[in-house]
Amino acid sequence: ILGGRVSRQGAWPWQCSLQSGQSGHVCGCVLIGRKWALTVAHCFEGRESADLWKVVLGLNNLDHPGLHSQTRGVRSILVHPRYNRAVVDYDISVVQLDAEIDETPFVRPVCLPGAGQLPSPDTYCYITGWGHMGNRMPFKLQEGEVRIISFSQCQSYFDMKTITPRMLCAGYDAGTVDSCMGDSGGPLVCEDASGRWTLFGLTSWGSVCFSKVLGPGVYSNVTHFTPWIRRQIYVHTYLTN
Amino acid sequence: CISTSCSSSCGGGANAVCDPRNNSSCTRCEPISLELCMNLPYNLTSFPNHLGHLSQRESSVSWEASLFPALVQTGCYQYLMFYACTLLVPKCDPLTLQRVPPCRSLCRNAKEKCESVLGIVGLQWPEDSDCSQFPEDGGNSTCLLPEDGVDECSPSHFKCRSGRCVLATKRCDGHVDCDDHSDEEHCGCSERALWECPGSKVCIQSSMICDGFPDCPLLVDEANCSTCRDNELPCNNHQCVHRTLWCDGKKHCSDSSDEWDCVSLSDRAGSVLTVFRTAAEYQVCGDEWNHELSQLTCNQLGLGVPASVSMVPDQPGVPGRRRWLHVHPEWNLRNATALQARLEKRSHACHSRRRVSLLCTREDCGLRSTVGMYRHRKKR
Repeated sequence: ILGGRVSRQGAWPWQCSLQSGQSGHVCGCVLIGRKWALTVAHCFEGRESADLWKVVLGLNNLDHPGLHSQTRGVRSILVHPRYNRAVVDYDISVVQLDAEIDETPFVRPVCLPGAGQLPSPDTYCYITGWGHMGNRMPFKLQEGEVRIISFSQCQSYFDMKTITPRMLCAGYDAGTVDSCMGDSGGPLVCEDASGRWTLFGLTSWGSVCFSKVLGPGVYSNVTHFTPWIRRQIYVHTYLTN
Repeated sequence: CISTSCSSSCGGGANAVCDPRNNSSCTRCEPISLELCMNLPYNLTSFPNHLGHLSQRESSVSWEASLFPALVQTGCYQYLMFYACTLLVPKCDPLTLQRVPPCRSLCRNAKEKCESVLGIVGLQWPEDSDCSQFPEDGGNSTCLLPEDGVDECSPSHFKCRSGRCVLATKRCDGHVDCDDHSDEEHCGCSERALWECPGSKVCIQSSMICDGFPDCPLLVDEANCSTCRDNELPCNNHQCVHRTLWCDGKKHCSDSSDEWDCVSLSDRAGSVLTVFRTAAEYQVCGDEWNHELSQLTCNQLGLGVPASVSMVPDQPGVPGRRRWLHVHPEWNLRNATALQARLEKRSHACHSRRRVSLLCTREDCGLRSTVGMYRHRKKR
């Protein structure tokens, strides 16, 4: 996260770290149920096998998991069948954990958006992750406040790519607070009046965040995929025959 | 060998334990599959490449694989794409199994003409491609130079009439990208070998027709995609499955769509539970209903947990005979199965004539603990 700050332990209990073999942390992910998490499809490029991965929750410092962390294996990886690597469209995956998590103040699921529920432009929301900070990779979970950018305004930043309805933009013209490599799959969450946080985006792509190329970050639009997400959970919970 | 699991003699059983003393590199040529470089004057490559990638897969998702095609659009160097491909998928000589590198002059030309363009946006030239590692052309080791006819654009580009290359995704995207506007000409669907959605100007790939995902405004690309018999129904992927197999709790469509949307809480009648079985709508008799089934229903619908359940008397004089489903006597012996598999039809109607009505409420989510927020109240 560029332009962010270290987050307090337990501040984002749905944030998880998707880890693989010797690489350690590869991507962010988001807990949405006791056995379910979301991340982006491009994290699995070249490493599609579930047994290569594990999910670590309740983390703050990547280097010192601490007492509150929980680790689960991955039972299945459900990449969206329409994921398109060339234009990074339909960039989402459902991850089924191999066992339920124990809900604690440090490990809790985030809410999924209702049908058609979208954050309005100029709403301020949060992104979190252990991704590149422009000069180094952090150990401690970073958080950054970003502003939701309208669809049309976002397209004006990216003449090399097409912004599709499956995408959501957030950040600033000057790219001062932005997600970066290693944040992929992590959450963009917004708080409602009742203090509940809802997941509207998954960090997906953007300009090269540690260059002078400016502009916002692009997130997978979770609202667009909520029916698909619920269907994957239903099929893999109740139709296992 | 480079990777941890290597074949003992570059052809023996894979995953043999590598002998640390055996550092022979297992080189073999493989056909080029990276779309960016499918129009090169050679078609065999070998890995690792000059950028340290261990496979074409890794190469295809590398940041160089998106950097170079974007850089080609600036027209900074005519043979930039050719040079990029000699790095991403180096030529493999089928006789010697050796990699053939680009000549130093090709590297120098590309770097001198394009490095400054990257600098404008604060990016560096890929450091792995230091030109001194490549042989001088005309020396005693062979190296690659662009032959006549080498295409400046890759298959992932659209070639403007002026010769410029722009990314294929920009063709007919409504924005003029070619200096001569040719990327926004002849944008009819058939002119681009695409299929035009009836009643709209939307063009889609022919592979998207009847693929289970609606793409055309009126969903016409997913209409008339199957010819099922009278006693069958079409799956989402247009397979045909007998109607008696629908919503029985077992997958019969290969995409499991015969078991989608089998259970619903009809808002209009105050969240009365409705179950579709053999493609017909049923009410659920409340006589043997229980709390576990309420929990299962809310969870299966992704609506959280039961908030309230009530047994609603059947409306008298409802047109047509109402259909009833009853709780299966062994409903609890079928774990991990959906609600529709725990109900059964019976010859008789529902004795109490009461239907199940259920309200679910979202489980706790999105709440942050205040743990640690104010743990230490230090007077300041």
